[in-house]
Amino acid sequence: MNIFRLAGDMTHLMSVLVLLLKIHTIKSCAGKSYPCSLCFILLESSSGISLKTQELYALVFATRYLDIFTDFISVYNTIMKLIFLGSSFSIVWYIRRHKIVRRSYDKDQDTFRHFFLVLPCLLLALIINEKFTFKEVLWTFSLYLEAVAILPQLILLQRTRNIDNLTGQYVFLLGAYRALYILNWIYRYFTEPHYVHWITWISGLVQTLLYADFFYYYFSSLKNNVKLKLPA
Amino acid sequence: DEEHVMKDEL
Repeated sequence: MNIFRLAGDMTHLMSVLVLLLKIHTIKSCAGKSYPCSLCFILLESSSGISLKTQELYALVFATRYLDIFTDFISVYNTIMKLIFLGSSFSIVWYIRRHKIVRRSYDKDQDTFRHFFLVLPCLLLALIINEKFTFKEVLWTFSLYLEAVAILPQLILLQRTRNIDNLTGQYVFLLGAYRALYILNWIYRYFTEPHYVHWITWISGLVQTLLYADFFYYYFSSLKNNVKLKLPA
Repeated sequence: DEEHVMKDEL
């Protein structure tokens, strides 16, 4: 475990916590006659979180972590897998089923079809994989799908005029996690013998490039001290 | 042990 990998995992964890915090705030604000300003913003505007992206992530973790009960790597590894599985499914549950959280979700803006991402990724995983076995194909599928799963969220951000702070932080943390993983691969390539994983690297690189545009606007909004807004 | 190296990432 190197510092880049640990930092990457921690930013990934933080992104999940930011989302859970957001959901918690929406839940706890509802019904108050004089909500705090954060509650007010979160309840008045749509949440800006894409359910489509969250569902894709749940699918990514479910297909990637099939080995959780068969291969033991470390306690750290198992705990993190359980956290990502548990949090992704509970976030989906909250947005779909929780009375108040569901109301803050803007279904009409979040129109991306899962199908357009899932099917090509599945086909690609069937064609390009390291070993043609059930577990390996699903694992490869999870890599391809993770690479593009952020697209519905980025499209939603572009459509939402007011991006609230937490949603902006969430996407930023996810992008930072990917960028740190690339540094981790570079580090491992030079320090570990036979560390070559083309499928992981290329899909990881594609995934990180998808954030480039967002990063540009995120940092310029920080620099100019204005609210984050993506061009239409 | 190559496979294990790959799967140790999240």
